[in-house]
Order: sequence, then C-alpha cells, then structure tokens
Amino acid sequence: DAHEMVRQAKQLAHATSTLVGAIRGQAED
Amino acid sequence: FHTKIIESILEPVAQQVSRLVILHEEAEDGNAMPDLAQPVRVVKLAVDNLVKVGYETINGSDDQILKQDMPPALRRVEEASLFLLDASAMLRTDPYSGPARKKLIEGSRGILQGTSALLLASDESEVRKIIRVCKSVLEYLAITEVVDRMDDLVTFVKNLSPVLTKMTKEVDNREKELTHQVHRDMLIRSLDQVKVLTPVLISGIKIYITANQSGQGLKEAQNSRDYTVRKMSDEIHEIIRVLQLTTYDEEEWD
Repeated sequence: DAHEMVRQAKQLAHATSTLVGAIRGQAED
Repeated sequence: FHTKIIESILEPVAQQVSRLVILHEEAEDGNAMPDLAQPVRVVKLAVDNLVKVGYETINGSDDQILKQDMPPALRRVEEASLFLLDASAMLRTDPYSGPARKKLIEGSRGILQGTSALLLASDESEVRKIIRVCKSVLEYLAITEVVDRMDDLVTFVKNLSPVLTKMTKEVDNREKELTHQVHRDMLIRSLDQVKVLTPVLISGIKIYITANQSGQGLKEAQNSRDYTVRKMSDEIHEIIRVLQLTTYDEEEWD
C-alpha cells in the first residue's frame, strides 16, 4: 500500500544517497 | 516536491545527485573510483523491494490511472539500477573508466526520477481517494431538494454527517502535508466555509420544511436553501480543484 511504498522509497533514497556519497569519495553513513 | 513526505524522501538524494552532476561536468572527478560493489548492491536490493511493493500496489488497486502511471516509473528505477550494476562491474576492471562514470550518473539520476514519478503516482492516487469522498458529499448536497419532511431531514443529516466528517478530516490532513502555503491556505479557507455553512444548510432545510407545511414563505425558504447548497458545492469544487494542483501558481512566481 501507499505507506509501504513510502517506506521502501525512503530506503532506496537513503541507499542512493550513500552510493552517491561514495562516488563523490565522501561515503555517508 | 509538493508534499512534505516526498520532499523529505527525495530532497537529500536530489542534492547529492545534483552535486555529483556538477562535479562531473566540471571534470573534477578524475580520481580513481572506490569499489562501489557494496553500495550498489544495497541500492539494487532496495530497488527490488520497491519494485515488488510497486507491483503489489498496482495489482491490489482498482485505480486505473495508477495502474497506468506506475509501471513506467518502476521500469525507470529498475533500468537505472542495472546501469549502476554495469558501472560497478566496469569500474572493477578500470577505476578510471569514463563510460562507467557516465553510467553512474545516469543510474543515480534515473533512480531519483523514477522514485519521484512513483511517489507522485501514488500520491495522486491518494488524492483521487480524497476527491471521491468530496464527490460523495456533493451527491448528498444534490438531493437536498427532495428533503421535504422532518424525518427525511433526520435521515439526510444521519447520512451526510459521517461523509462530511470524513471529508473534513482527510482534507485537513492533506492540507498539513502540502509544502505550498498558498494551496494550504486555499484548502483551509474552503474547508472553514463548508464548516460554517453546514449548520446554515440544516436550518435552511428546516425552514423550508416548515414553510412547505404552512404554505407561507415557501419561495424565499427554497431560494435561501438552494443558495446555501450552491455555496457549499462551490467550496467543495474548489477543494477538489486545489487538491489536484501540484505546481506552483502565478502568485508564487510573483
């Protein structure tokens, strides 16, 4: 449902942020 | 991003991606890439989970627009994750690979755009649910004219109250979720009007019923009741219109 989608999107956004941080050589927690 | 939840999810990653694009464009990213296998795996796993939930949502929904809007967004996210996997594999053999960097940027951008489209499609579907509630209030208002006895009025109020309460609650929650202040104010104003007009409507119907029985002042009572119905309907139509706005209007640009 919409809540679960938001939860999964949040995890993906966080994972992507971490990845992009790593690409920039500034891996984030 | 027009809702707080979408903004809170996407804003940080949007900033990260745009900084990455700038770095790439300024060619300041010429150093060797670190091994990205692990963070790419985490992204791929998160994409798989999101895609799974996305298709479950599509299958469980009877919203035809959602069924139409979500698959391209899911495909965009999936394709983007494959770009990232490809790039990670390419970088393992050549940490300086230019095409791999391009794929990383395309992949990150694709995840952002796909997730954004997905959340927007889901959000629009939630808005359509609220609009359905608003429309059921409109349907009740449309039958006001057939209420010409006190027991009809009791039934009318009994039926209208829960739908009106539901509409008020959902529009109220939605308003709090919006990032655009002008839209929030418009919803608050129209909702307040509906709240003010509800008792006016009930008493207008009562006056009409009394006038109908006594045969005195019937025309005025009818006009007054119909005027209130029209005012309430106009406000609900305005709520429906504002609920569907996602882009900033001219006032904001000014």
